[in-house]
Amino acid sequence: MGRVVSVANQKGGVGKTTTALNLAAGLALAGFRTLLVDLDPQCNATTGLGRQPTDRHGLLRAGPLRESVVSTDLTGMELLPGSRRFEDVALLAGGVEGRRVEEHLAKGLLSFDYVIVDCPPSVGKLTQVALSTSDEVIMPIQCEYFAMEGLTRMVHVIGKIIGRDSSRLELGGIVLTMYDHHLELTHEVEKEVREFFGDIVFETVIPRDVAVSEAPSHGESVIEYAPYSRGARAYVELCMEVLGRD
Amino acid sequence: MGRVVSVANQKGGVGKTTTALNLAAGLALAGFRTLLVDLDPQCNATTGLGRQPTDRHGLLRAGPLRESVVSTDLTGMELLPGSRRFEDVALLAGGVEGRRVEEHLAKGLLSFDYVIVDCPPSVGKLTQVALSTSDEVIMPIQCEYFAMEGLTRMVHVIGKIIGRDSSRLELGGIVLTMYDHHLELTHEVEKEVREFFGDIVFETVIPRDVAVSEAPSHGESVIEYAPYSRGARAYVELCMEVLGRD
Ligand SMILES: Nc1ncnc2c1ncn2[C@@H]1O[C@H](COP(=O)(O)OP(=O)(O)OP(=O)(O)O)[C@@H](O)[C@H]1O
Ligand SMILES: Nc1ncnc2c1ncn2[C@@H]1O[C@H](COP(=O)(O)OP(=O)(O)OP(=O)(O)O)[C@@H](O)[C@H]1O
Ligand SMILES: [Mg+2]
Ligand SMILES: [Mg+2]
Repeated sequence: MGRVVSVANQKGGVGKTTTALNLAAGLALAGFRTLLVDLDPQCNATTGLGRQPTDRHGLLRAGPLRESVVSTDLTGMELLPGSRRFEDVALLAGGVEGRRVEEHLAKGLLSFDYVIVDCPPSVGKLTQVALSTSDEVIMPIQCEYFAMEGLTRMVHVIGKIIGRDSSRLELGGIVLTMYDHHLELTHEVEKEVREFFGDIVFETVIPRDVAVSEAPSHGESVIEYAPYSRGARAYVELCMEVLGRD
Repeated sequence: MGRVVSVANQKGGVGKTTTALNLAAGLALAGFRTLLVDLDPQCNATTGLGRQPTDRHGLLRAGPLRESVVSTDLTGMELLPGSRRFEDVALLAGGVEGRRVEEHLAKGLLSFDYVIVDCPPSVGKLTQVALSTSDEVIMPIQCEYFAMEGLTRMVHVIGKIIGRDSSRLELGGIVLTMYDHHLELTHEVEKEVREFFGDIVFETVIPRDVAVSEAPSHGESVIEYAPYSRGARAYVELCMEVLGRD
């Protein structure tokens, strides 16, 4: 049974999709059979790999999940595309459907070593459904003032889910993104986050690197698009650290 | 009756809060009585002005809205603080309560010239309630690949609301944020946005400027924190353009 890893943070634009996509690619390149699940109605993980969102989300279809999974250009990495339809999102998060999602995520993904779930910028029901079926959650944090603000709420929600008997969720780690070592603000936020969260914070930081933001327009991870870039090397290092913690 | 301006975009981290806060400050400095309404459960607009979120959102309290409004350090600019509580957010967006919000936004704010509403990163009910009680919506767009992706969905939702008999909503404009003229990606996105949206896009672009991201840690707008910075000057120019369009 594969490990299900959610990438989540209520704060918008902190690098959730970029981290989920590049982590999935890094794990595939390391030889693990990986599935990237796009749970965000913006469908950025889907379009960032050059694929199309689907009309009806695969997690809501009655048939086996396998039928909704599509290949990517990277061997060993597959994608469960997102859906822009609002009804799907509400269904994914609601009652009976919410349980179908949990069943699919729990049973349907047996053939993968890693399942990486990209979550929308919210702590609402959809993210909670993803967290309650995950083994771990990775939280990207931008090195900005507002970064610390929303974190306590997020950590509280994660704590609640970890506390449930039915959950196997652990905090996988916090990763600092868009790190710019020229900025004092970056160092201030890093110091605060490492003091507050200690060893939970990954050693690896992801630098701000234009190659990272260019890669999605080529439908690739930054590791494939610009393998010698600082952003690509940092994501490869992050993969090694994630593998080391599992 | 004041003009109600919502600042909205489903994409996270594009500069909604930064634009709402600095627009409100710029309008106050130009002599308009301005209210900033924080509708995001992250409460970044509230903490960015050095104020505390409230337990129960002012828009949900039965009493006159005036009682929930707090002053800021800037004369002429007041704040309706946000609430982190999830129940509030769901209530704000739901049935009967949703109507109370509309009543408050429509009637309770007579004493302001401008009401600026900071929305969460979503096109869900809460944002739709804000849009349906607004005169105009301003959409910040980051000069990044994913920026154009979610826009069609957002524009579709706005179009639906504009089409309703009860609405007076217009598209106030699109503003390019975190503009870095050294990056080719920035110029590519700008070209695409201006070709697609034409005159709707403001002439003024907001440059990426560290002073903008430092200002909230001092509880001030960038116009007060670093008045000679490129970010501050751009937000003053944006204010002039918004005033010119009204
Ligand atoms: N290390 C980096 N260097 C430069 N740009 C980056 C980096 N990481 C992410 N970006 C860019 O920043 C923007 C925000 O990142 P991303 O979309 O991954 O965040 P998100 O948390 O998924 O956003 P949302 O909250 O909307 O889901 C994107 O345009 C992305 O390309
Ligand atoms: N022009 C700019 N230059 C540099 N940094 C900026 C600029 N505009 C915004 N920022 C920073 O970028 C981050 C995202 O901006 P902001 O929080 O305003 O976006 P948002 O759209 O409100 O995010 P959310 O989707 O979470 O509500 C913040 O840390 C902010 O300080
Ligand atoms: Mg995302
Ligand atoms: Mg915001």
